[in-house]
Amino acid sequence: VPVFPWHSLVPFLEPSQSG
Amino acid sequence: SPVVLPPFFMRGSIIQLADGELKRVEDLKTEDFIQSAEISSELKIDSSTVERIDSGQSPNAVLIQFSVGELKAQVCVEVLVEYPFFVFGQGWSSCCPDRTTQLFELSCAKLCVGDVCVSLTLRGLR
Repeated sequence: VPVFPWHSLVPFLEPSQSG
Repeated sequence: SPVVLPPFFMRGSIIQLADGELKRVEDLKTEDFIQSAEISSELKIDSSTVERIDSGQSPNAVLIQFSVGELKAQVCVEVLVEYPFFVFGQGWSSCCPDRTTQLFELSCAKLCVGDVCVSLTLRGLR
């Protein structure tokens, strides 16, 4: 059964991605 | 690309928290993310507030504008309408909860402007 790390479930929202 | 959603949103998926504890994706609570981020030496948790939700350029996609962290940096992401975000104190939420539940059997609330979602950033990035 695959086990996924907790941090894969929520997004990295980095300011550099704005615009 | 918002075309394919990752498998770990499927009900019953096993998620490992930073302390090693295993939980099912549908059983995760806000505290699990907060405590995992506190343990992590690399990651920090951020609050990202939904400012706007517009239809995206791709079919079945939406463009969500967040204000991220203390600096309220504006970040836009395009995701499929069924993409679930974890809202503080509420749990999984998406722009089309029925579709999320249909695809992943994951119970889901409606994501609305003003919801505060869990997001991550690298420690020491700012």
